[in-house]
Amino acid sequence: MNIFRLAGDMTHLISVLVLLLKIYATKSCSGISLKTQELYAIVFVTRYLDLFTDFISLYNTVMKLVFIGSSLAIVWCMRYHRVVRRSYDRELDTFRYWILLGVSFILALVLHEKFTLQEVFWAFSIYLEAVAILPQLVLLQRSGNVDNLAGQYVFFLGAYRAFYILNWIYRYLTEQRFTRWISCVSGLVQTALYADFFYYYFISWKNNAKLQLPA
Amino acid sequence: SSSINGHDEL
Repeated sequence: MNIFRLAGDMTHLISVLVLLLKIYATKSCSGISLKTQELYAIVFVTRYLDLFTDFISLYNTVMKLVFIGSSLAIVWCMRYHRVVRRSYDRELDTFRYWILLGVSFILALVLHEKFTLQEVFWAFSIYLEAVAILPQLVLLQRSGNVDNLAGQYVFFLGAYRAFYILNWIYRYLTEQRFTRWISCVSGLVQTALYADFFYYYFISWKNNAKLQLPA
Repeated sequence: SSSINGHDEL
């Protein structure tokens, strides 16, 4: 464990807590893409198949349970909570995410570390996570200026993977045989997708204006 | 300690 990875995990945890806070406090999920939340639930379930077979550390197990639990709780809330579900932007959240699922799965069948069920699903979850934010970015684009909690959620989510890239560089420099090409390349693509959002987020923060994304 | 399948990251 290094400081970059810890910062990344904490930032990731903050992004989930910000989202849960927004939904719980305001009983509203306007501006949040259910499709992105469902993709994240699939990412965590398919990535943590080793939850009960591999014990790495208490921290690792607890964080896995938190990520799986919170992502499923958010999806449940947005789908079935009688108050929250009314504020879901159903007509704006129309990203055809089956494409993302299909492409990620096919890519995982071709590119993986070992051809075992667990490794193919692990690679699938890595590829899927890189593109899972797309429905949310499209929704932010369509709904124009975002309310700041939705913007903060995306900001922390992007920052977490940027910290992980620093972690991979650090591990590559300090551990001889550290190679995680699948994670590194996918993580770079993921962070790049946030780049334009970060730009507009910084501009709005600098001008102390509401976040305006070009339609 | 990295796990059996080497994935010790979240």
